[in-house]
Amino acid sequence: FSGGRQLDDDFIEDLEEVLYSSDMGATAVKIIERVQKAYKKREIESTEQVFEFLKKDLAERLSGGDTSLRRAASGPTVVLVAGVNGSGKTTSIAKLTKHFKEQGLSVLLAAGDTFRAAAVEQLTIWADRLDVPIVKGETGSDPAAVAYDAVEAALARQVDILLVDTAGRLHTQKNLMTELEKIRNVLSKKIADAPHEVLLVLDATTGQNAVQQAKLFSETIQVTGLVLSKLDGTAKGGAVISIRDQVDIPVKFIGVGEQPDDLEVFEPAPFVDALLE
Amino acid sequence: SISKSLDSVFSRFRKKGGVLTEENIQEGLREIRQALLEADVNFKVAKGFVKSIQEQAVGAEVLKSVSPGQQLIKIVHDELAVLMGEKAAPIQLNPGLTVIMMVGLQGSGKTTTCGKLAKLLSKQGRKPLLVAADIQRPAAIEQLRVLGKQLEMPVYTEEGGRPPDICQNGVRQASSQGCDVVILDTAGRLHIDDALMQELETVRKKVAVDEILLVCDAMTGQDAVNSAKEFNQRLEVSGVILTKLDGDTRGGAALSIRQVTGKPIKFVGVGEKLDKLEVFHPDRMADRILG
Ligand SMILES: Nc1nc2c(ncn2[C@@H]2O[C@H](COP(=O)(O)OP(=O)(O)OP(=O)(O)O)[C@@H](O)[C@H]2O)c(=O)[nH]1
Ligand SMILES: Nc1nc2c(ncn2[C@@H]2O[C@H](COP(=O)(O)OP(=O)(O)OP(=O)(O)O)[C@@H](O)[C@H]2O)c(=O)[nH]1
Ligand SMILES: [Mg+2]
Ligand SMILES: [Mg+2]
Repeated sequence: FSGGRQLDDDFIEDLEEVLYSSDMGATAVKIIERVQKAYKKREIESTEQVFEFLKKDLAERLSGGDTSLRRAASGPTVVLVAGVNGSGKTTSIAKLTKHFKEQGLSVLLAAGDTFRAAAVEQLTIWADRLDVPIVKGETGSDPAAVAYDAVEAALARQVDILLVDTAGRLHTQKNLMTELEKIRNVLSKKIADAPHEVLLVLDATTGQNAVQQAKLFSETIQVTGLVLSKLDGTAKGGAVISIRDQVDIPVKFIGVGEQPDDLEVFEPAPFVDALLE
Repeated sequence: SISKSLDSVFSRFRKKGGVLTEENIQEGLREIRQALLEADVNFKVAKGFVKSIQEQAVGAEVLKSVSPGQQLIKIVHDELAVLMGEKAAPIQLNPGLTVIMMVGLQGSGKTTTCGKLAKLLSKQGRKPLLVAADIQRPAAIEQLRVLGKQLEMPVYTEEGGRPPDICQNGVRQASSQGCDVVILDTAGRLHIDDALMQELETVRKKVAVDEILLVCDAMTGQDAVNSAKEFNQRLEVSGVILTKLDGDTRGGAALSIRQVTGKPIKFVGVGEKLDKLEVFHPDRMADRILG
């Protein structure tokens, strides 16, 4: 063998630490099995090669989804944004707005959080700063009604992209998940293929609960992509490995700060490199 | 559940009685470590915890009345509850003015918790003043204003000041408003953002803060130790509030945060409404983490 230790218990323990510490815990057992299988087949011959193997293996598994947003064949593209409380939905919408405007597209915002204190004000400030129109309703009004009005406005104004913000909610709150489903249904009734994208915003600091979030949000509104926010912190966001493994939802964007510029299109390889550091 | 898996692990020892030995509890300890990791307890914290359980469990007489698995669970549960801290770690309330500062990562629930704490303290006969010291997040000041209005409590705000001065000015005019508790809402920040962490240190220098409460999201994973450690090292927090426990996260971050800061978890947030703040129960948290 070319230097390096063999896959003994101590090495496996070290490997476990790397996997668990980056929040890949839900898939750690499977990943270690793959490594041991590759080792038996001589695809890996030393511990140095384990990390090279894993970088390729995990990057491949995170690839292959469509990282671009699906556009409507004609008319406005409708993007629904959802996620648990405080994950970064509203700020991610500001970032996506800038992202689309830089591509020369026109954007309309829907202030679909009619519940939380100053939620509408927060998105309105972003709309003003980014110079895009916004559709809002009264605080306490039905968010589905705001969604309806927003689609009407999007069609009337012939905007390219409609971004629909929603209130934070826990996937365990059945009535709120039903409310979210209703919002989605309103969008799909008004425009044939809408929503063209359903983005779940996940906080990179979240542990394995992220997998449960992805499952339940997906069951309710058919999530098409993840936005992994707050990756500028020290959290690695490894839960997306388990999410791709169990629910097959790709990461489309990552959030790396609090300003509209702080959005990047997801790239598996550098993300996985950081995961395995 | 952990009790089922430990029972099955120990099913072959049930008839033997005798003593818990290093050999016969190895598999049980692995199950316990797995349960902790599934609950998002930090890897190193889980490892250390299991080691301390092993030291306590080895040599313990297996009681005739319970299975070895149940006995191991009791050792684990009791140790977890002890680590979670003493039951009621109340807010340190002064006879005169008490100043409380909320700090934490972005989106953890600070602003909402300011409102909840104000409501709780007013029920205890206090007169809170909320201070809007987050000047960077769009509509953060407005968010606290709305909560203040809902609670019918004053909110101190300022145009164009820096947070340390806003906090100092807010505290200075608290008693003129007849208030005896000041709750400072600060902007969410990364523990690795040196400038913003220094800003909090500056608040502490300028204002006599009685309580610094670290507000943490209960669904935080392995990173909980990193941020909690840094906030504590730089500010010497006096307590922790764990939010969003109304979800289904096991909340292992609670153990990690306790282990790395040694500070008490004083309250838990269990909902978005302003009455959704409860006193922390260490034994209930232990049950939840073990699943
Ligand atoms: N550092 C960092 N902070 C972020 C990022 N994305 C969002 N934030 C911050 O996280 C906090 C919460 O963001 P919001 O956009 O209000 O989150 P939300 O999901 O809309 O919250 P609710 O509507 O209350 O559920 C804010 O302080 C944001 O500035 C990111 O990528 N990096
Ligand atoms: N379900 C639930 N939601 C909560 C709880 N505490 C806060 N929230 C929600 O979490 C989201 C973020 O709360 P904020 O109070 O804005 O958080 P913050 O820490 O002030 O955010 P920043 O100032 O941007 O750092 C909001 O949607 C709150 O309603 C809780 O205990 N349970
Ligand atoms: Mg929002
Ligand atoms: Mg806040």
